[in-house]
Amino acid sequence: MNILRLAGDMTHLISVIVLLLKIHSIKSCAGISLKTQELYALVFVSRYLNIFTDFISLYNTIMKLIFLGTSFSIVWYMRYHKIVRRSYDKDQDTFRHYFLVLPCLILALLINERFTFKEIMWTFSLYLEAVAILPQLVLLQRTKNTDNLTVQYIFLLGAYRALYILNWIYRYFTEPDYLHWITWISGLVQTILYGDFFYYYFLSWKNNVKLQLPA
Amino acid sequence: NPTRKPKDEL
Repeated sequence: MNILRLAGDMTHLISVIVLLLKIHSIKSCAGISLKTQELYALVFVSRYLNIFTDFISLYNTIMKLIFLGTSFSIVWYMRYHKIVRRSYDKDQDTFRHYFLVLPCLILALLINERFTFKEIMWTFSLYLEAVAILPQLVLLQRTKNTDNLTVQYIFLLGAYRALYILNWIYRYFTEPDYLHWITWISGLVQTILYGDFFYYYFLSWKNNVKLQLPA
Repeated sequence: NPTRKPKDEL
């Protein structure tokens, strides 16, 4: 495993920790989209169907378990924890899941590497992950007073994808037969969706002001 | 595609 890939995974892990920290310490999920979190839980379930059938490494299995466990616990906190759930901006978080899930499923049935259940679910998870951030970005745009942890969480999530792209470029040049068009294009789309956010993130960082996306 | 490597990315 190369350093870019490891950095990508660690950034992803830290983003989840930041979010859980926010939920745990201040007992608040204000500004966090439950829709996006539910989509991530679905992404991990569909992608890690091979967790018990294809052993890759201990690292790989543990990370999969962590991402599955944390994504479901975040959803649980936001839906059922008696204090946390009160801070959920339900009226603002109105993005419809099926607008994203259905097209991704259809696309996965049409464009995949192999027409098998596991492969289609894996492809579906890639397409869905690419767009799963959209409800969160919409909510961010609507929220007037976004706290710093929420902004850092979204930034880390975007940084993870950007690092994965660098990892793919590295692997393409160093590994023979390393060619994954579906993964690359989905990952690229996902990172592009962050473009606007990154732009305003750096602007707010440069000018030392709170981040606010223009309506 | 006979030489399919297992998917090692997360």
